[in-house]
Amino acid sequence: PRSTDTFDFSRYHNLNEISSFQDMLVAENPSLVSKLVIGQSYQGRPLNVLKFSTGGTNRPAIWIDTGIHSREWVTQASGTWFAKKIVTDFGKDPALTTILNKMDIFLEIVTNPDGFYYTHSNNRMWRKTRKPSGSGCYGVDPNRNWDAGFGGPGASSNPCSETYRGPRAHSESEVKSIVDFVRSHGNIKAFISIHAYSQMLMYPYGYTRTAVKDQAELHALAQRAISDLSTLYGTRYRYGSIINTIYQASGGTIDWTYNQGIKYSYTFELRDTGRYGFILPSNQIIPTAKETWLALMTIMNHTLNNPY
Amino acid sequence: KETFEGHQVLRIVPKDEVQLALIKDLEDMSELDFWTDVTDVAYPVDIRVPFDSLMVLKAHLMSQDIDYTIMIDDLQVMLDEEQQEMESAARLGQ
Repeated sequence: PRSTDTFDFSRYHNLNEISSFQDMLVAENPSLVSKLVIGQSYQGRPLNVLKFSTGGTNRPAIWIDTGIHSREWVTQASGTWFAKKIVTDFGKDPALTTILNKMDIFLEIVTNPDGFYYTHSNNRMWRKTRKPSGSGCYGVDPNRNWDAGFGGPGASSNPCSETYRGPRAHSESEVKSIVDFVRSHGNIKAFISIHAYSQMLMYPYGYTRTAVKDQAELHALAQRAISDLSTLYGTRYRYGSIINTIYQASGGTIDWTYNQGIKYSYTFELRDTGRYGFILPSNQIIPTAKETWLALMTIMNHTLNNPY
Repeated sequence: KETFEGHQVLRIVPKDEVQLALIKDLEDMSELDFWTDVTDVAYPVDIRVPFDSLMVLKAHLMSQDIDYTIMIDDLQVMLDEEQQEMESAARLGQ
């Protein structure tokens, strides 16, 4: 495609195509979108983050990431759609415009580029990061690598496991780069990490049964977000804390972000038709992204209206 | 390129706490790939099962009176379709 207007959002795209899309989006919207490179993957690929900003310095911000588990293709595809949605709706949708006039949005579409490349080239079912050869099991589950109950139950010390936590917290450059970015920014107010599938919206914690101090507010907001999501196609989500909704998992992304003081920390599991799992047909991308966007807007609006 | 001929994805819905525990025990079998995890009674667990493990696993589930459905009959067939669709879309784009 020569522009993001002709980019086919209803198809899956490889890493190069998504990178080109990001560059086009920046070139087309220089006063709103810029591209940050927050680090490098293990194999040296840039960790690109789109910044949507109308100006200001170190404004309060919202972080959204997709694709930390590489085989969850509908998430990278949805992230691409979100990026276009933001530039399309800015100036037209009053709610988004108000958000962007006061806050920045950071969007990392391909959070695990080595893994994503590997799903396109070698193993469509690959989930983890990539590491040098030496054993049959190359990589770490980046959603078990955060310094939040690291090494506890719900993560594996076996490198061959799909939930291998890595040798130490933040050992994965894909994780450490976000950690460094979040810390250096210091003003991120909402952090939303998007996975697929099984239709859930969750808040911390995953590593402990201790309720977060903001549980009542996070629970009510999750309920509103999934209610708004369901208005489009009637898609039903479960919601609650990670440990109560899905399983005990230590070293998870949003447990760390919440412990850093980011109150509105959420993680999604996107659409599940019950027939395809990770091989969700591409005609499901846009419906999935559209309904998810409604929930994202609910969370972003709430973040804007409830400063802390 | 790794292929997945004959791999099936089974969807298991545990009926009670006993079945839940039995399914959870399967997580120790490294050849199984849990697409969705064991959470609670009545919530589905999806497991990708390599062809070589299918017979044994299905027999085990039957012996424990655990019902399952086949969500994906042959994963590689679906991956081939996905690949063809991507290539077709790329050609159209060009």
